[in-house]
Order: sequence, then C-alpha cells, then structure tokens
Amino acid sequence: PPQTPVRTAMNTIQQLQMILNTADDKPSNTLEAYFHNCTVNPTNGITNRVEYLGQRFRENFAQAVGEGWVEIGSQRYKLGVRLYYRVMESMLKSEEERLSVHNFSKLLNDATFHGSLLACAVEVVMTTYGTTWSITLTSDIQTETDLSFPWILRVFDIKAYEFYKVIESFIKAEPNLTREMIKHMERCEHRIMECIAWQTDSPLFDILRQQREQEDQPDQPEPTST
Amino acid sequence: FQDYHFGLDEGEGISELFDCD
Repeated sequence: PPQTPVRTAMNTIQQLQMILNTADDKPSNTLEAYFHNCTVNPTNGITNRVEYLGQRFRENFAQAVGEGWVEIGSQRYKLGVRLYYRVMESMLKSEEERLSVHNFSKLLNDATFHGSLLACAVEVVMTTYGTTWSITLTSDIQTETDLSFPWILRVFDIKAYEFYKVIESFIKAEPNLTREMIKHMERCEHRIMECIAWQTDSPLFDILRQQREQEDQPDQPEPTST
Repeated sequence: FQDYHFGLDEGEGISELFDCD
C-alpha cells in the first residue's frame, strides 16, 4: 500500500540510523590503512578539516535556527561525519578493485574531494531529518529557515561543480540510501547542471576555456577528462 | 537504483573525476 509522507520520512530516518548507529566517528582501521599507504599521509589534513568544517556548520546552523538548537546541529554534523568516513571507505575499496591501485595519495590529499564528500554526507543527514525550521522571532512573527540544498555549499564554501562530481559515486558507494534520498540527490544534480554550475564564479568556465584552448592547438594530446 | 540515471561510463570513477587517475 502507498505510504504516507510521515511513514516515508520515518523509514528514511530508520534506514539512516541503521547504517550509522554502529559507524565510526573516526577513520576505521581499514581507512587508516589506506591513509598509511599514501605517498603523503592525509590523516592530519582530513581530521583537521572535519574539525574546522564542524565549527563552520555549528556556527551557521545556530545563526540560522537559533542558539538553543546548537546541540541538534552538532548531532546532525556528527552523523554526517560518520557517513562521510563510511562512504569514503566504500569508494576506496571500489577504486582499488577497479584500478588495482593501493596508493590514493592524490585523491586523499585533495581538499576539494573531501569537502564535497563531507558536504554530500551532511546533506543526506540534513535532508533525512528535515531542513525547514520554523522559528518565532516575536510573538507575532514566525519565519521558516531553509537549510536545504544548496545551503551546505555556502557553509562549506564548496563549488557546486565540484560537489556534483561526488554525487553518483556517493550513491554507488552507499547502497542503503532510500529511494527518496537518491531522488533528492538526483534533484541536486539537476539543479547544479541547470543553474548553479553556471553562476559567475563557477570553475566550469575555466575548464571550458582550457578545453577550447586545447582544441585550438591540434598538436596537444587529447585531454583525459571530458 | 532503478530510477537513478548513472552517467559515468564503465571505465570512469571518482579518481578520473578529480584527475587522480
């Protein structure tokens, strides 16, 4: 029988809790082994970034919905970090199998990759628990604060074009995402493709420019990325 | 996954997307 919106939301929360209740707040032994295999060990960069972005998240969350909700924001972020490590490990296992590579130094030292992956994980958590908050400013005025996508991009200072790159791999790496969550991520993709990636400060324009310059020089090797 | 459109080809993954291949 078709589900009510409330039942659907409850299922999504239960599914996320099932995945994350036993997940690590810190990199697992498997993940640490991948870090150790890197030419440059990325551990400090990763943990420092998680700490820094956590501060930014809590500040922006409190600013958006009020200081009284800071603890809720902290819990959301903590769950996002667990999902981030879990998906990172799953992605690395897939890449290891696909490429027969064990040293992921370049990827794991890429700040943009980590920022985008963490933003994606936090977006999943935020969407699961709902992102519209009604706050009362005075007894007569009530306003809604929208923390839905692309709010997280502003908080983490991530370009939509870079965030877009992790979405499909994220979905492949976490098979326990509900249908509703996958549809939400797909809507994020469409919004990026149709609008946000074309905003003035997008890296997409530099890439298009570089592609055009390479096409104008026929002796240049064909770029590996398209 | 049935409703999601997977755009990456067989030989493509996160490493290629971040120029780490």
